[in-house]
Amino acid sequence: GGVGMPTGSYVAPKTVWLAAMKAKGLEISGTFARRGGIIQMDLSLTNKAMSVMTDFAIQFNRNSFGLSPAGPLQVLTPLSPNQTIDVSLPLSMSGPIMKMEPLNNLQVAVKNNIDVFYFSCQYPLSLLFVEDGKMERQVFLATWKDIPNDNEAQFQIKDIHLNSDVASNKLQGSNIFTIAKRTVEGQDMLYQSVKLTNGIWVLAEMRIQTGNPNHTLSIKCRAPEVSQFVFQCYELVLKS
Amino acid sequence: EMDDGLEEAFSRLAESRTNP
Repeated sequence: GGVGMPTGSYVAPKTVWLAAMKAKGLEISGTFARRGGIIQMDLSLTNKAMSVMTDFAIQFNRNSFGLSPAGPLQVLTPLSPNQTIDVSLPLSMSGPIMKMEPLNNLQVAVKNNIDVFYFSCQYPLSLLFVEDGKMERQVFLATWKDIPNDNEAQFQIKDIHLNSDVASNKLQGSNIFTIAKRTVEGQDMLYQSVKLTNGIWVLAEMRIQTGNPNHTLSIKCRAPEVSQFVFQCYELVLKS
Repeated sequence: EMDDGLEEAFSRLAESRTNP
């Protein structure tokens, strides 16, 4: 964002989640945003049918982190043919939980006066990274030692031309916090923490070598199934 | 002093990760 824009986590561009040809003329594109702890689904609804659309409502299937609408879908006026409206749906994390495959999958039902339509979309796990995710240094050291090596996953983040301070600042904007930095043999080692809305802590070490655009990310977590999704967020944020 | 200990512990962690 530019000067004066509210800060928040990385927001992906909207993509088409429901194609008009599969939904009797209703096209839905969307993305997810976290701004100051408020989670939202940002939607664009387009009427590509010949008649007016009314009576919109939305429902989520149960999902891995209990994501659910915190209010109704506010489409206050009928949607005319060829009209698009943007709607922000506030979300809460207090819905029913069921582990999804992939973990960040969300199944959505949208209805209007014509029919009910279903689609799936995936949210970036960074939607769940809370603002108080900076772990105490002492706790980090103890936890890092305590989590078994089998729970460590390693990833390559390729083609990133940022030094460690810039990378660290960028990540902090998405609630990935740097706790310590050490330089060993020309490599900057960043120790970082992330806390998910459900209380899961993720610990990370990012190695940045001067002149090498490929960084090594090691992730330790007691729930190792989240690691690859945290890695995806690093890539998205650092490449944005 | 306690913080010095933490600083040192992070240095040891980084060293051990670079030269296991």
